[in-house]
Amino acid sequence: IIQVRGLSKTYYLSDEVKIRALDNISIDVKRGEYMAIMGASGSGKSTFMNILGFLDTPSSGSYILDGIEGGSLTKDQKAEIRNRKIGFVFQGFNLLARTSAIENVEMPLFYKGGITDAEARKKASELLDMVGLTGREDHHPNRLSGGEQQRVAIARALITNPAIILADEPTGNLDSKNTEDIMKLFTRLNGEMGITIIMVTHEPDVAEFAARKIVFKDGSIIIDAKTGKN
Amino acid sequence: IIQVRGLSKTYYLSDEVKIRALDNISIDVKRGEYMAIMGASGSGKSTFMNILGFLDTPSSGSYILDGIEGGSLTKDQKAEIRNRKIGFVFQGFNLLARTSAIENVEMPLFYKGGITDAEARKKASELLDMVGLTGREDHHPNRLSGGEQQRVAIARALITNPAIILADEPTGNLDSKNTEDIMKLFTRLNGEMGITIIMVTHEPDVAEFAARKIVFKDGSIIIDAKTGKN
Ligand SMILES: Nc1ncnc2c1ncn2[C@@H]1O[C@H](COP(=O)(O)OP(=O)(O)OP(=O)(O)O)[C@@H](O)[C@H]1O
Ligand SMILES: Nc1ncnc2c1ncn2[C@@H]1O[C@H](COP(=O)(O)OP(=O)(O)OP(=O)(O)O)[C@@H](O)[C@H]1O
Ligand SMILES: [Mg+2]
Ligand SMILES: [Mg+2]
Repeated sequence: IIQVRGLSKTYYLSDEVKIRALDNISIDVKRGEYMAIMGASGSGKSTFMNILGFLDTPSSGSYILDGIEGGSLTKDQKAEIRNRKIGFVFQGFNLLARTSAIENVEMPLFYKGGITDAEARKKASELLDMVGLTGREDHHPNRLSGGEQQRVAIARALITNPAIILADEPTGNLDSKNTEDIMKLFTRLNGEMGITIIMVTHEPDVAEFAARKIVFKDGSIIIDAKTGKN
Repeated sequence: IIQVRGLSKTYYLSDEVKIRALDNISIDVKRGEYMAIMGASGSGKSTFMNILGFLDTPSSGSYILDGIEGGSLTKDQKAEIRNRKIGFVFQGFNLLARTSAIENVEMPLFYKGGITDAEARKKASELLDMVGLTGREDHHPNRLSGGEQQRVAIARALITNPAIILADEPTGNLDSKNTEDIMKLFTRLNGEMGITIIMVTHEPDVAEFAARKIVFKDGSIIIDAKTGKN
């Protein structure tokens, strides 16, 4: 479902100072695969995820999602694919500050359209319940704990029934019980519904829920292996 | 160094709906102690840390820091104690968006005063080097990875040589190598300089670097024990 060839991303801070965030990445991800991404802080994981999620463009190389070449798309076409096919859990959550948890979760459905207010609210409420946030639906993000904000971000990523979940450190602020619940949820989405999951994590226990693990170092993939789950 | 008696914090969302974020907490922390705080997401850890750091006030109960009763202080007096005695690592980093990493780290020194620009810059540069961020000094937060932002927040908390470090999930976005480096740094600050450290974490391996561990549940402390380090 994902084909990446020679992907590079370089940031230029000045004429002479540049940072190679991604260095010639090539990788294939099959439909229905559950892959973990690990690697040191600053090794390029989020940069890679942002390009996969059409939130950023590479400096060079190609990225094909579901047969569609990323480079050939307009900004609007990318936004439409993001909304229809991808659920993105951001490392920094990126919740809208002036709306409640449940409004944050519903929002992707209103972009998509074709759903009544009542249906959207019901779906959002069920997802919040699935991540243990019943009772926090009307809180704005600044009235939620760090782990609660993270779970709102997870619920929001799932509401459009995406074909692909891109989760950047989805359990970084969660205790072991909540982490386990989220991992069971992801395992079910992948196992029963065939959703492709790419998950950045720095916790080896969390990576073990995936079937495949890749490791980034200085913008390159240095390890690509099956996990113990196989 | 810290005495807490009957501390409670209740949020009122409306006349009938209230959330007991902290429920009658009493605890003493000795000078030079290294204590870890664990507990489920939403159990009150950050609320407790914010009160200890004079960033929030309790609904009831008392908090004495270094012999000074928190309730008797003015807003300005609290800001002054925060600046002089406490180094706070926020769960959400709370970096200033429009200033560089090194300017973020220096800032507490300029509040404190009595230091030249050159000395402040030198000290900030050394701290950024200590957390592995040489080469990222001039980046603004939106040009830093999640783990890099977290390390800037850690460096900033240390720059005034505080008597107490309050660290809320300081390694939540860090890989194992960086986590280990930060834990070695904290162990040195505690062991060699006698700095009191209170650290929220959801990772048991990280908690083991502390000598004492408390566990929060629904706003109360349900466990208070020595760690394996003893
Ligand atoms: N301003 C607020 N208004 C209402 N409720 C709040 C507010 N701030 C926090 N809460 C609630 O208080 C509870 C405790 O929050 P706190 O941030 O202390 O949790 P925590 O233990 O740090 O959680 P985490 O591990 O997820 O960071 C949460 O359930 C949260 O929803
Ligand atoms: N806009 C930018 N301008 C310049 N440099 C950047 C920018 N964004 C990221 N970087 C740099 O690119 C490198 C890779 O960043 P990235 O966010 O992909 O790392 P990461 O692997 O996700 O790290 P972490 O585990 O800390 O989240 C980092 O060293 C970072 O400083
Ligand atoms: Mg990242
Ligand atoms: Mg918290």
